[in-house]
Parts: sequence; C-alpha cells; structure tokens
Amino acid sequence: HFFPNITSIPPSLIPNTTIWDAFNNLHGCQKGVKAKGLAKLKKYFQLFGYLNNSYDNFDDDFDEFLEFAVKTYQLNFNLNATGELDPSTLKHIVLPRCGNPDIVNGTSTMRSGKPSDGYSANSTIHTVEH
Amino acid sequence: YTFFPNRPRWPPGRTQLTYAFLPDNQLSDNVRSVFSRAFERWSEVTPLNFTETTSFDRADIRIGFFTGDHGDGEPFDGVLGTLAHAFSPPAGRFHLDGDENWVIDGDFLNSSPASAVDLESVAVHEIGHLLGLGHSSVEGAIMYPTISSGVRKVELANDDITGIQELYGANPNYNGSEPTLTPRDEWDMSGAPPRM
Repeated sequence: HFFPNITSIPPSLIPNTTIWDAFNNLHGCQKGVKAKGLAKLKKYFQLFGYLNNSYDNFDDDFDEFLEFAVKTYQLNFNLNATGELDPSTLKHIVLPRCGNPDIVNGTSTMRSGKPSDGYSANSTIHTVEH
Repeated sequence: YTFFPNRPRWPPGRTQLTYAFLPDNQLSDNVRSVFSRAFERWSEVTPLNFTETTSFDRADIRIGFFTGDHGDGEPFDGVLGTLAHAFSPPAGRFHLDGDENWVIDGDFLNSSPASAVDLESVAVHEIGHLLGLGHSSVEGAIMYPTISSGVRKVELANDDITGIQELYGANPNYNGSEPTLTPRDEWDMSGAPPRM
C-alpha cells in the first residue's frame, strides 16, 4: 500500500490495534508472576535475539530467562535495567521496528559488540546471574 | 554503531553495486525514487555507488515487498509490528512488509497519527544492514531498531557515518563535516512521546 502522504490513507486501512499492543496488558509483570500473554512476549524476545533459539519454555510464567531478556533489552534501549515490564519498557516494545534481531549468536549487536552477559539464555547464564 | 558478527562487508574493490526491484511488485517511478534517495545518503559518505538495474536475479541488492510468509523463515506480520528486514553482505536481500501503509513523499507534518510508515526512513535503515551495520543503541542513529509511524528520519547521524566509514572508508568528496541532522518531522501527537 503506497500513499503520497499521510492524509491519503483511507480510514478503513487504519487498524484500531496492532499486533504488539496486547503487550501493554503485561504492565508490572516481573519474575515469578504468571500472566496471560507472557508466552507471546517470550516469542517476541526470541525473534529479536534476546532469548536463545534453544529456549522453548513458551508458557505464561515469567521465568529467569525472560527476566534476563528484559534486562538486556532495557540496556540496549538505554532504559533502567530492572527486569520488570515497566511502562517505559513496554512503550518501546510495542513500537514498530526493523525485523532484524538486536542480538545475533549471543552477541549484542546494539552495544558495540559487547557480549550479552548471558541475558540471552545461553550456557553462560548462571555464571552471570548467580 | 555495531556490525554483524565477523563484520561481513562487500568485498574490497566492489564499490559499484547494483540494485533491482522484484518485477512482480511493479513499483512506480515515485516509489523507486525513494530508494534511490535512500541509497544516495550512504553514497555521500562512502566510496560506494548504487545503480538500479532491471535484472533482478543478477543484481547485488534485490528489493521486494512481501506479505506474511515469504520463504526466508522470517514471515511478516501485517500492519506495523515488523516493517522490513535485510540480510548482511553480500546476501543483498531487502524485504519490506507489503501490508504496511507506506508513505512515499514524507510529508508527515500536521497530520494525525496513523499506521503509516515513511518508506525512505525504513529504506535508509535497511540499506545500513545491507552494507554491514547492525543495530545501534544511539537513539538518534538511523540504525536504531525502532522505526515508528509518525516520524520521518532519513539523515545519517554521526554514529551511522562513523560505523559505515569504518567498514568502507570515506567518500573522497565527503568533507567530514557534522551531518546536518534536521529536527525530526513529527506529527502533532498531543503529548504522546516522540517515536522513531
């Protein structure tokens, strides 16, 4: 769909909600809680490299791997690395974005190639967190 | 700025790159000119040059609009969400989500928010990937991952220029002056936070 300018878009093509808007319902979630929608959020984080491809625990439990993913995301986007789904983090998560992952092969491609400090649920995770 | 793992780049000496559009898309001249401008932004700061060719299969960079699953394992997801993706060099594959409402003239001023995305902004970003740049944490950089509706951002930032020149060197005609980052054109979003 190409339009010469914004005003030429028919209202019928403007959706009320978008695919990631539902993540706003996860406000306040943190490690240990169970909330409907966390499974989809885990897939989001895996899509962009924050959860390793071997991660397959796609339930609605906010586990330590998801917490590490959230912390890494917050670091990459210059947010407070709380590991909690606070409003400022969710505001970023729901934004449209490039489909390329931020982290490739466990290396953050957003912070000058610094290692992801185990936040991507790889084998080094326990050497960092614990 | 960052690079892909192992810093892939177009081979030394390959400064003349060709690009082509998927014939099935039948893009208008206006749309094609948007990509031409986007390539030019990277040409201005590097020795690279980009020329459109009609031979899609033989082009270095192949641009196509697709919807949903299009065979590369990274399906598009409809309006907004992921907008586009591009492969690291020398793959040259540049895919855009055909379900988006793409705005081609960049006139975002004084308009209301909608699910429209500035095509040139996305194109400049994805070309950065095609040349070897990864995502940047610098919010003002073209290579910042989020490219939201409602904003036009097409000027390379210092972060982008430094990164790409580390890979390819500078354009001999580039004067090295500070990039002229114009204020982002944003819609009046009534207090909503600025988005990229």
